[in-house]
Amino acid sequence: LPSDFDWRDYGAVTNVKDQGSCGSCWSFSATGALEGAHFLATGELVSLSEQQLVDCDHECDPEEYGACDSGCNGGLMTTAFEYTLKAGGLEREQDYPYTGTDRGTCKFDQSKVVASVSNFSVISVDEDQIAANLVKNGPLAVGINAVFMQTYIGGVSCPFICSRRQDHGVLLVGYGSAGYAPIRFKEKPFWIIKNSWGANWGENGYYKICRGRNICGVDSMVSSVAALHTTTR
Amino acid sequence: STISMFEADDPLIQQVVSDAEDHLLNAEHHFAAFKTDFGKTYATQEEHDYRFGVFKNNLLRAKRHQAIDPTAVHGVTKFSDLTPREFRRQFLGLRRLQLPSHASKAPILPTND
Repeated sequence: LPSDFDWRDYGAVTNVKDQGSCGSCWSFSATGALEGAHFLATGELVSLSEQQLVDCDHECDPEEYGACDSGCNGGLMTTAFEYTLKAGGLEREQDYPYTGTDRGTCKFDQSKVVASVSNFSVISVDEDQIAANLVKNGPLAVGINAVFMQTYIGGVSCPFICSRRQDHGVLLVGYGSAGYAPIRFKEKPFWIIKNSWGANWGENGYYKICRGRNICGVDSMVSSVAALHTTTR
Repeated sequence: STISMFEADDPLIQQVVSDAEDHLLNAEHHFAAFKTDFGKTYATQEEHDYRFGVFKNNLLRAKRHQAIDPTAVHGVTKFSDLTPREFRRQFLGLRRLQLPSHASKAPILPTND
């Protein structure tokens, strides 16, 4: 594995998006992963529609009654992949643009699908496996506890204590080997996370969190998606 | 005024008093900058005053986060006028993971070389 890796350097990551006042982070995490997978499959970077997931994805977890993807009220990336697999794929952002509300009806047009899922999988809680899957398969959808993100401005977040109960969906796009941690007198490795709160949050929309001990649950809920090699219009 | 001369000489007490005064003196300045930077307006004076109270609490929270998370920079963000509950309700939305048994597990990849 390389010591440093960032999918942004390879053109696999779209610009930072803004979910607005809507708990649709799960849809941004899912589209981000599929955008990366589609890039790997086709060489083409396409911004995909979160609104399609917000409006049309009501996929439920078969193991928990009532746990369904539910627009601004929340969802889960793996069930979003399941929906995308069943629906046939996602439209472009520009064909089905984001509105930040879930009060609209589903306007999915299958003839406008540009990216499709071939399969998806969950990755074990093992940082080397997460890194290997990231490098091999593209950006990964991850869950994280966001309590420190409300006040985060920059640097490598490495809190002494942080709950591992995930409440926010984000996209893992890379890692670095040496974020300087002056108080601990050593260089600390970190994950590079793409968020969906706009470019005026964090480090141009990105968050760095240290690696090594599943901080804020970042290693616990990681999923990878593979895209079909489709031809676009 | 309740601090005795003995206590006032204590550097720790001085630091606490100084921090509290700094906080109160700077909060209005920070809130004004926050409103300008993020284009925030409030419909009524009551709403404005309430949000200012929330903002002051978040300044203290950012300071606590800075102490717990010293390798990052914590401070005023566009969410600084939201309570933690409002922040969770409006900007977070991940359902709790019930790892689906039908989801395939990624094969173990080699990580040497």
